[in-house]
Amino acid sequence: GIDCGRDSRMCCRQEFFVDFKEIGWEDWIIQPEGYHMNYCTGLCPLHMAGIPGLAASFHTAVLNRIKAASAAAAVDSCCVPTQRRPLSLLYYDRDSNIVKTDIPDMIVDSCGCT
Amino acid sequence: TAGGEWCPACGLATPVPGTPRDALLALAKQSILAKLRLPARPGAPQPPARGALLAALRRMRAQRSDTAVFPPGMLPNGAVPHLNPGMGRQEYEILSFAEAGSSTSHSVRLHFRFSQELAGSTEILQATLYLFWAVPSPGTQPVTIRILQPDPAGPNMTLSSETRLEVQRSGWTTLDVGPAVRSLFGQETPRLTVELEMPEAWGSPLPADPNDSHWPFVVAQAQARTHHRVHRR
Repeated sequence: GIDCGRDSRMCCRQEFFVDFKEIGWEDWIIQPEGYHMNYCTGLCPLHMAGIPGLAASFHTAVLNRIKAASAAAAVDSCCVPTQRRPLSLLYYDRDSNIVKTDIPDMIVDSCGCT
Repeated sequence: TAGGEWCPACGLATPVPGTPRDALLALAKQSILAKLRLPARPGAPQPPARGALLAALRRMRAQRSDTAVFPPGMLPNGAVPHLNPGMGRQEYEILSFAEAGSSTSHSVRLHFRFSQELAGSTEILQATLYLFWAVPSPGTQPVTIRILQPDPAGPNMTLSSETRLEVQRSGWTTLDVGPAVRSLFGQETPRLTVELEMPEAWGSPLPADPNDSHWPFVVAQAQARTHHRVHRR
């Protein structure tokens, strides 16, 4: 997958970091200092369906041509996460117990077209 | 998403480029609280004393390294741990410090509270009570540890289990309180009560100074309960 640049139009990963200080949560969340709430955005034209970002191999390039030519099924393709990882949190619960947990699939590492 | 599309494939609202930062911050808060099953952020916490916290973390690491010394997959007694049936389910590790309850000249009650959100959405895998004995004089001394349960019929407490120890010198003791905490996690106010009875000469096992590093604590491991799963054929 690729990361969004300033003028990216195609499917890419947009980075977005939430600093827990900024939202006043640093008192009950011990670690980490923030949350990478990255998200996927951008266009997924038909010929890019199934591509994790831009084509890299000859085989994929040929496949694209075939798909672009056969506009039979004008089906939209979505820009979605293709790789995610857990968010490890260490926090105080409301009884001031210390709790550690790994929330699965919370951080988007890469995006692609369905 | 302010009119943004709803992405069928990933079930997530796709933020429209240029979404205001505040909306994204609100989405981040909502996402974390939902995953932690919290209706709202907890209030300002009362952190434990630094000394007590460091001592607890050292004990926990020492406990964990004891099992790590043995080849992976093999317990000290040679048994192979059962594979966690809930592989892939979200797991929690909870560190709860004692609250001092009523006491007499030779006994004291300790309370360990667990949040309703965790109790309602997880099941206990194991829980261990850590106690430190400061023995004033040499020689073996009898000590009794009672786990008390709230009496459904009234305000009193009923005895759930009783353990007698012979304490010879100062040091930490651990006790498995998994069954007791497990049964608590089905109740309205999950609070574990432990009664300690010691020789009269010892006085209270609780350090006089709450900043003391020998404050009793419980470490529990829990995992998310499985919801009723509907399998699409």
